[in-house]
Amino acid sequence: DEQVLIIREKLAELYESEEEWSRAAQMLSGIDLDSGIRMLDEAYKLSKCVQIARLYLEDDDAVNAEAFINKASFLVSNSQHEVLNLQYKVCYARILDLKRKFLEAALRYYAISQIEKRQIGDELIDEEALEQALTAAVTCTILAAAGPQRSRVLATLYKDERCSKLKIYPILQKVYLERILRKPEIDAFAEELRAHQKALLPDNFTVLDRAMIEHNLLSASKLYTNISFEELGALLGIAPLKAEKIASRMIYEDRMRGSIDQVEAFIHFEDDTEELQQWDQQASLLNL
Amino acid sequence: MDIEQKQADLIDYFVKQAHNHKEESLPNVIVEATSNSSLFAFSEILAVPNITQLRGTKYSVFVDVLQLFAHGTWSDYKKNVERLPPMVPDQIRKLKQLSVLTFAETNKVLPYDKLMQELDVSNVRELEDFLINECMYSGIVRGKLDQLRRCFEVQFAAGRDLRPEQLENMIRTLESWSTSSDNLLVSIQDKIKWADTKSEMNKKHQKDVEDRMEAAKKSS
Amino acid sequence: ENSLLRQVSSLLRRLPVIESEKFQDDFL
Repeated sequence: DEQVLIIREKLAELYESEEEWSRAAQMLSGIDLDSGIRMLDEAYKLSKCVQIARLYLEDDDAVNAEAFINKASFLVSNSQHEVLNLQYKVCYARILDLKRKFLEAALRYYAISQIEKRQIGDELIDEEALEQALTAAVTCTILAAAGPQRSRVLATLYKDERCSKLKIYPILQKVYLERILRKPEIDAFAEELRAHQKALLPDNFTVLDRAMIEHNLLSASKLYTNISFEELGALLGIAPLKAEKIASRMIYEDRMRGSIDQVEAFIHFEDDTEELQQWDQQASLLNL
Repeated sequence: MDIEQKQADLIDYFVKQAHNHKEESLPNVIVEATSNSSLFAFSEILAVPNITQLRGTKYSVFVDVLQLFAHGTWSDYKKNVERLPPMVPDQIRKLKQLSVLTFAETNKVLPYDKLMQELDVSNVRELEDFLINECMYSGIVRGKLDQLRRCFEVQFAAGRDLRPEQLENMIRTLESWSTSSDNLLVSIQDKIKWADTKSEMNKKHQKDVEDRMEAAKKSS
Repeated sequence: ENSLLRQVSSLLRRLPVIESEKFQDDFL
């Protein structure tokens, strides 16, 4: 077993040097980490699981990476190895990102970006890496489903001074302020995205399209009391019926308040606050 | 009030510019001020002596431009287009933004048709884009677009420079508001007093009834 | 002070803050 382990590790090294990531991962995953015959220490097991997950992630293979990160999650809580723990966190965030659980990924990327130590073990944490993590957090938040949860994360990011220095800041600002995003801005944002973030979905929209359409729909709900399907479609750059469908799903999921009049082909954006409550909300006028 | 904070520095800057420039370069200062995307107030600049002294000179027409931006609308410009210097796109946009503020002074509900006519916009999409991008997103106006009723409901509009004759109306509105508030407070006080009195009377009546019941029980 | 006048003008334009039958009923 000892010899097989050494051979496998050496072969994996070779595959890695040739950038054959998945093959390297497969080579290492053949090592029996759970065998009762040999006692392998927890740190070694953790390092192998994380290493395999990282290799699979190089090929954007979230499924296999997740399998090994899940194994690692049983070991990481007892681990004192700071470098491994950090690598585990980064893998986890990337897996969530690949699986399009964008809000969760954003929160994990954000936590990574807030690391204060500049040296963990032998690894130096440079500012660029932290900036990348922060940018990834912003990107994932923007791609996440529009709604109250996303709004909270957006607020956190927007108020973080570090974000104002990022290249992605202008779009973050617009998304946070719930402003309509125009095509040139969306195209510029798209250039910074990875393949899975622009992947085609069953409804023939890409991940990016859907995020942008939902955001713009929510922005429209702040500007309009009501809008026709046709105008909404024109605003969102999609067919009127698709606009209606997306709006109805968002209303159904309670991510947007409103109602749809299919007879008149209008969407009414509702603020169903009671009259007296609305009047009370104007109390600030007296202060002014 | 955000608008005032945002433009306070700009006003200071252009007032200083107006103080420090000679007559020949003041038209450029005026064009720069009226083209600036964040400046919507011009009274302070108009009040600078260097500017008022342009009247009667060959640059007098630029004072008219400044006056137009302080109090006028896009329609006013069109009526005087031969007399006034041609405007750059930034000035045209600014004047149209200011026109919306003027319309909002007298009406809270602005019909699309009137806006399209006044702003020389040919279709609803173009009008709404203008109201969204140039008015709402620039923070000078807050409101809701109503496509069914074809109107723009204004909730907030930044204040334009005041004309002297507007002051009296403002004072009257403030007095009326203050009087209504006072009357309402008096009315509420009266209602409280009435409620208290009623409550006392009810308690007394309750006690009378109970006393009579007691007396009746004893005598029987 | 021009700035103050503009602010007051803007403030007054917001009145009345609500105008609807439903509000009148609730208010009364």
